[in-house]
Amino acid sequence: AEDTGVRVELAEEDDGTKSPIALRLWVEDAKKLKGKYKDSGAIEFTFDLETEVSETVAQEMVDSGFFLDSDVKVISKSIRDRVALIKWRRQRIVSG
Amino acid sequence: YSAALVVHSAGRRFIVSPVPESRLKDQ
Repeated sequence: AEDTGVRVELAEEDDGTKSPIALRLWVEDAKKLKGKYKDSGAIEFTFDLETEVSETVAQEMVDSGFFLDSDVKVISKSIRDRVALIKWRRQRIVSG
Repeated sequence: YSAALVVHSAGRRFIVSPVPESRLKDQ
């Protein structure tokens, strides 16, 4: 996937069954963000793979002051890519 | 700094903690 400068990883072991899963997001390359990033560190949150969309949580991060509005797309994309990977991996385990 | 908890009005909890050195971009 395209390097957004933002990393999103699992913050817990994926047992392949739970729909809400803990993720951790942090900025690896602040130069890729449009807005000024104040060093907040790693942000851990729970995301529901079945019912939630990445745009919602990205907007909540902006609302909470972690990022500026101009970066909501990059945050959202970073989360979406990771979520797609988790879902793909689960699908593979189920079908294989 | 230590971990901080930020709760969004929609109810989601964000736990903020320092990024471990080893996870910063070095690859």
